[in-house]
Amino acid sequence: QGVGSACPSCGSPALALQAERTLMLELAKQQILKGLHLTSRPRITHPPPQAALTRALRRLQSGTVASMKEEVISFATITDTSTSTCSSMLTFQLSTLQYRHLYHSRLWLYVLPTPPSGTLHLRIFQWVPGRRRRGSFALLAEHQINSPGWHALILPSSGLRGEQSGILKLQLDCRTLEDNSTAATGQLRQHLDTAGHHRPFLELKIQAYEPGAGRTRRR
Amino acid sequence: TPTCELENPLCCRRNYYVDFQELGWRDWILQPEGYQLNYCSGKCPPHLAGSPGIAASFHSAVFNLLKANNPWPAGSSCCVPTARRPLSLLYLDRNGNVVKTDVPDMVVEACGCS
Repeated sequence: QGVGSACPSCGSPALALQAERTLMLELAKQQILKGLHLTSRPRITHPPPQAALTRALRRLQSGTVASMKEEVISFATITDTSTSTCSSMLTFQLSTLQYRHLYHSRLWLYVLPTPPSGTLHLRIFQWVPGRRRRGSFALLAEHQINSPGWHALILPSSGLRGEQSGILKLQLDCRTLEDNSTAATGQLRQHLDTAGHHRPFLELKIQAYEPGAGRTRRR
Repeated sequence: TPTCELENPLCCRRNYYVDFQELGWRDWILQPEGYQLNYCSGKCPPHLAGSPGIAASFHSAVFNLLKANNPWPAGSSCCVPTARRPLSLLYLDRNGNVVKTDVPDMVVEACGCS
């Protein structure tokens, strides 16, 4: 209220406007970080491409999120496309799912037009790390896809377990009946587009609960 | 609850908008562009004790106790938030994932006297 007047609540002299503004901005930062359970603001080193971000945000349901729940969209980094995108390894960096209950997960993929006869048979495996760097692939889901464009493939939430570091790896394996006959020639067609704004992403719904809440519930 | 005006010394809600651009946080908070960091300010004279502006029955109970016991209580009552609402945020986490969450009790909606 400008210099000279006193604070109506505690009587101390009111702050100069600029000092009050600085104090309020600092309070806002603390309030938001506390509300998001963060100790400091995140440093974004690789922001997702704007086009992919815009497209993905359309998937998030509008309206408010139920309390203690979060919706997350995580973009894949593609490794090991080897011969075709149909055998891509999709790697996701998820802040550890520890202390959180995942109750809804879908993998969004962009399917290219397949030959007129083709139904695309798609299998999704999760890379499960083992001891001494050995690991194995666990089948998560199988889908038959009959049309091109974006497809939201439901994954069993109970099956998805990020590594301690929060890394989640999904291996794709897709083919059409036609591929089976041409596989010998090695000309596997490209059935998926995983580049640019057709980058695959995971859509997750997470119930955030505090450590030890499970015990409380059991009791 | 009255919104604070300059000449109003009594308990009221002061509206205070914070733009995330001014915090330098628009690179990781995608939506909204800012939020109301409202707060409560003002005097709470005895006759306003317990008048949170939205639950008058509590106020009348306190007022009757005041009248029955002593007109001038030793303690004073304070101007505090009595209703808050959540803030929906869409932000990028440290891994570049998009997170949408509702932060509870972020925006003060109403003020009253304790």
